Amino acid sequence: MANQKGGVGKTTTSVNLAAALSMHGQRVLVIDLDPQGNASTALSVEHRGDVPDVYQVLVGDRPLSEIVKEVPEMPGLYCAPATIDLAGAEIELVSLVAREARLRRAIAAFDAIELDYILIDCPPSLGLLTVNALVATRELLIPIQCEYYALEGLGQLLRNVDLVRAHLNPDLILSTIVLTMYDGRTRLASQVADEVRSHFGDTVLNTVIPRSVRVSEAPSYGQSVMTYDPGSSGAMAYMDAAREIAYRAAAI
Amino acid sequence: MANQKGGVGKTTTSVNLAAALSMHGQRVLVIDLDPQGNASTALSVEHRGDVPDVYQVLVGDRPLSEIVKEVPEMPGLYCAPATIDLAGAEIELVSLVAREARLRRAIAAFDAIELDYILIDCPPSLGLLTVNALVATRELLIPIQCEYYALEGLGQLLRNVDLVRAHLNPDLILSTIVLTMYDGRTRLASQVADEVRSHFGDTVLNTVIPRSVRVSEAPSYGQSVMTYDPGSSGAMAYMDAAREIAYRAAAI
Ligand SMILES: Nc1ncnc2c1ncn2[C@@H]1O[C@H](COP(=O)(O)OP(=O)(O)OP(=O)(O)O)[C@@H](O)[C@H]1O
Ligand SMILES: Nc1ncnc2c1ncn2[C@@H]1O[C@H](COP(=O)(O)OP(=O)(O)OP(=O)(O)O)[C@@H](O)[C@H]1O
Ligand SMILES: [Mg+2]
Ligand SMILES: [Mg+2]
Repeated sequence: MANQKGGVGKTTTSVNLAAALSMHGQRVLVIDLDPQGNASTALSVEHRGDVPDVYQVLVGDRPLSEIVKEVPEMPGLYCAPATIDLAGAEIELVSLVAREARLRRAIAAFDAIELDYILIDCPPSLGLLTVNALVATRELLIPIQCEYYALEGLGQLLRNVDLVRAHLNPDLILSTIVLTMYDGRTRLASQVADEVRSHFGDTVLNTVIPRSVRVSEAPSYGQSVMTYDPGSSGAMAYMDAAREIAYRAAAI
Repeated sequence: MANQKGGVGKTTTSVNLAAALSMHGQRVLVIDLDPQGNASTALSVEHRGDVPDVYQVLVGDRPLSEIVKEVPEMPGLYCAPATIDLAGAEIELVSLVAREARLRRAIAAFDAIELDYILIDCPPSLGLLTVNALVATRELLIPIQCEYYALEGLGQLLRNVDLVRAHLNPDLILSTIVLTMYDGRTRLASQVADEVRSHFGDTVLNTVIPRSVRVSEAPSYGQSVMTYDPGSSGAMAYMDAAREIAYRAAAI
């Protein structure tokens, strides 16, 4: 889940898609690569103090299996938390060997057989944390907020994706774009949505995630919107999006 | 204008406060430190292709006076644009001499006598671009979105501010907090606002910026909301906020 534009719904989409997929019986791991630890918070996984976290995996070669936690009351859903230590990782990684491939190696060493999905939530930048995610994955999912600035940084993101594919990860594809915070009352939202669909065609999910207060309230209860308010427009949209992604995965 | 949480209104606040201050006869410069160049876009200042930009000032020692442009139809308002080249600056700055103080030196060499305000729009990270802004300035303004994740990263930001004050810029103070995207219909917004006020007291502006579609539409016309829709709740709130900031500045 990457997009260097801030506040577009990377964390919200990671958390709610993961929850929706796990409610369909899938086994899902969310890796929190954002030093702010928003995904860890939303999934009620401890990430303050001496908690073993993704920083120790990337910089300290600790096995991923030692930091993965079960998400309370959500069977089949796991989270690898991020603590504040991760804030120093971008600078510390610059001088390490194989700095771009540390997450890939950690996932390869992890007994991931029992998992159906791994979702990686990235910070709003194109630094070494996001590069580690792009090297570790086969599919990139880009959440795009239906607001004017949304299209401005896309070119930069796609150029970086091409660079990673050319030099570090030939399997990397942009598989999915999700339109988020769509506010049907504004012309701006439909203009942005139309523009994205005309550029990216079928890569864009049919399901559009509406702006919904219940979505933004859920993290304050340490829950995904899927369990906080399953009947809300936001929860139903994320359930549809999860189903669409699962069908696409099955078709590959 | 700094906050590593993405999408909280850093750019929107920089642009609209700058416009409001210039409409009161103040001479204002906006420095765009975000490689996405959203502030440059909102102010209709060219920032694609070979435009001289902030990257050349930070990494190439080009004088700031050579890149500053007038904002069309807004007398007294100027912008130092950011192009995509700035995306490489964080890594390139790591190995340069006086890497944290490059912006401060550029502003010191700039004939800023005629300016009343310089507003620096930062990217959503705590890397060397934001550090350059914190070293170059006396006053830090933090926009805080009235949403749950807003409080999560504040501790990290304030710790970094303390580090900069201790080692690089003893004059740095957190002077102003602006509450943004306040949606009166939700309990969450008032809960976050109350929490911020109880933590930070008078540092928080009395003026709260409401969520207003007209604010998010303005950049698609290359305007601030101040000229796009002066009667909107968003424009009036930014006008009040500018007045409050000007009174505070006069009182110092
Ligand atoms: N569909 C939605 N409806 C309403 N609010 C939403 C929706 N999706 C996300 N939000 C809210 O918008 C804000 C930004 O979302 P989020 O934090 O997920 O974005 P992000 O891209 O992860 O941000 P960052 O760039 O800081 O990592 C959050 O406060 C979130 O609760
Ligand atoms: N008061 C408001 N009402 C409605 N929409 C707003 C308001 N303020 C900002 N927005 C919209 O919210 C989005 C995020 O705002 P903005 O881009 O200014 O945040 P930012 O902190 O600069 O983001 P980044 O972290 O990417 O730099 C934009 O699409 C903007 O138009
Ligand atoms: Mg996030
Ligand atoms: Mg911005």
